[in-house]
Amino acid sequence: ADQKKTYIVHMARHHIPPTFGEDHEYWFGSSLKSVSESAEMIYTYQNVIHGFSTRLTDQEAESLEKLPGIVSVLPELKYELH
Amino acid sequence: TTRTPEFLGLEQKGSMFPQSTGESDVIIGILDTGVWPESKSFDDTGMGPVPAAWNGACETGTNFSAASCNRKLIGARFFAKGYEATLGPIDESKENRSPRDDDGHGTHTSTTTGGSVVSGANLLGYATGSARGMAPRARVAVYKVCWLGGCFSSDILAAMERAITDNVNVLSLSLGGGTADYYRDSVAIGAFSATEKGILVSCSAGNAGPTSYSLSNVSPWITTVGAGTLDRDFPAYVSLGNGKNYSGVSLYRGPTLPDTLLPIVYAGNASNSTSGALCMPGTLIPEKVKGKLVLCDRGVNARVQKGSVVKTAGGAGMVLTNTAANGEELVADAHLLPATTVGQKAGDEIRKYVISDSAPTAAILFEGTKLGIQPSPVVASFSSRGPNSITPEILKPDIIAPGVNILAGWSGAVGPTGLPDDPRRVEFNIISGTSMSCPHVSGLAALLKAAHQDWSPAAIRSALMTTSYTAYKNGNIIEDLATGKPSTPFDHGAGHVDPVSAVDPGLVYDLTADDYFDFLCALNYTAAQMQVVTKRNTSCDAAKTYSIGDLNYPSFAVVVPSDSTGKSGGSTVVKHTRTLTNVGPASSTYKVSTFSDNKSVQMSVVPDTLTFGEVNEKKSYTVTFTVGPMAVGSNVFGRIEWSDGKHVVRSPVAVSW
Repeated sequence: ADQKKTYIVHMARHHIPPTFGEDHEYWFGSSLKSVSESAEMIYTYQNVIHGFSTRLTDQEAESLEKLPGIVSVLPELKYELH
Repeated sequence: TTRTPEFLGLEQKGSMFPQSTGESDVIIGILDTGVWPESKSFDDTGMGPVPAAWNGACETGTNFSAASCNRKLIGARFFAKGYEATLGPIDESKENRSPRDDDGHGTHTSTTTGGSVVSGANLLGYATGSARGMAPRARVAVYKVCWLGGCFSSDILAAMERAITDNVNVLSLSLGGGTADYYRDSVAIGAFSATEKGILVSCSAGNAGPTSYSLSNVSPWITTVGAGTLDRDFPAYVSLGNGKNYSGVSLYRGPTLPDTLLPIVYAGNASNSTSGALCMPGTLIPEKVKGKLVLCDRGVNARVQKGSVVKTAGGAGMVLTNTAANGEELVADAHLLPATTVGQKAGDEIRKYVISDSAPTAAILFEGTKLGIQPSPVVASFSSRGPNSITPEILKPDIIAPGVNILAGWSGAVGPTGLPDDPRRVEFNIISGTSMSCPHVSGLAALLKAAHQDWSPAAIRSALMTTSYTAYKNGNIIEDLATGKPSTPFDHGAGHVDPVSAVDPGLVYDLTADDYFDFLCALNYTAAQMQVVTKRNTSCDAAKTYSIGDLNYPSFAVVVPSDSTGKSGGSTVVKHTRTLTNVGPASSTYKVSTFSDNKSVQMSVVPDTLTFGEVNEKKSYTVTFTVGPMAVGSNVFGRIEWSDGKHVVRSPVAVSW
């Protein structure tokens, strides 16, 4: 349970709290820091999804999922060449 | 690639494509293992300036600089942060932390889709010819997302993000990740955004065939590509001491075997391992194989590794036999020692002889490259098959294209077998997979985009699908190599791609992102699931009736409900509506024909005639499927065709109980 895994965090673009203005990355970071002091964003995404990827424990992922504006916290998948 | 341009009719006189002027404005993005920029297939001689819309870059990294790109290879990026977050820093003694391809797969796919013309291409003398990508004047941008340890979805999403902002027109992904629902599948999610922005996304169907329900990349906004054979083979016969001969295939080039027959031993009898027949590393007893041919069973480890294992143990050569899992499919390999691959039936006969004869002998005779092999194409056994496990009402794969024994560019970092102990370096390699068929379709989509710049991704896919063919010139249906029988739409989708016809399809089934949104509503997605895939803040309309069957898809998959409410006289009635857009002559009249391979499925189409008065005019029709009772698990196939006498707009039909 303490082991960190990569998650892709989908956020609701239109639910950004007014305090963040239009600074979505700041909102992403603030949401992340509220569940994990040590977690860092791997990527932020604005076009393909609205959100970011990060390393979290299962517990942190569950906590993040409950925050306002979070649509989904999905574990990373591994793909293979065909 | 060599041969596929001829096989696809692209070299025909009068083909529209050679005169297409917009091709150099089309940019194909490839997510793969990177690129070997020194490949002659990236020669940019005669290419004009990079399109003004291009926002991409040539990223620097280990053994890769901005100078690695040119007017053909206009972009190269790498995405490793997700990979490194999981597996630690990339070991730069083993792979380049840059867009450089250490594997070969990415160079193969990118040159297949958009490589320049290279004369005299070959692999060790095999498949010689003029090699070219399907869209030889299109621009290529490579996004490296796959590393030694795999391809991670956080990197794939990041690459798709950049490809969208870089302004690619086509995205080609020869990778997959099983059968996650769309809202869990990063490729599907990324492809939705790309499609919404007018980018056609072509993906490989997977190599998990011939098992049913084995497809990857099945979302309706993705073009899903299965694999077929060419009319080319690389025969290498096995001649046994009992006088019998069996055909096999090989790409071996090197010191030949003696002219005399050599002793042959079954690997299972030359090993202390219970799985010795597989020729796994360290399992063969050198004293029992030295100087002999070794018969190995296919499976578990790589085919070329088995040859390496035999060579290391002192064997003189190898006969590799398919098992039930592969049937009669013959995939050629550039083995490190004289070796050939035979089908299951031949392998069983050879095994019987080798085990039962007191002093069995054999020889391998290499015949080089043969063209004109018939029948072709044949659906590859490995090509993944429908039904679609996520949404059975969407028929997948969409189409098949050449994917067996394809020659294309290769990395200079690795030999043709990909084995660490292969010291050979080649400019081109021959490999197989739906990874190879996907970039064929990506390149052809680029040609269509160039010829019809206003067409949507769905229109391009529709043109490719409705003009594809399902029968040989003699009228027989395209065979399935797995069974030797006629293939079905679950194997070949709409059929084998025919780009010359696709450029002038007459009518297309168009789709927008809004239609895909409605499709997700029909799946009863939750608001969160909808938002993950579409990023939209809007929800499904509670007052609206959504139907998966009404997605304006160029094919029909009817799933007969077990508790059908539309019963009429013991039959089930299912209605699907479609809309056709006229992209042919302004004034045209199309009449419909329907075909079903079983009386249990009756189709009626209303109206049965569509008259168009102008270009881009849309007309709708409804198909009523009247379906009789059949056993659960039964399938009936058919087709619906619209024709004006010149164009035939063909849709496959699959009905499943």
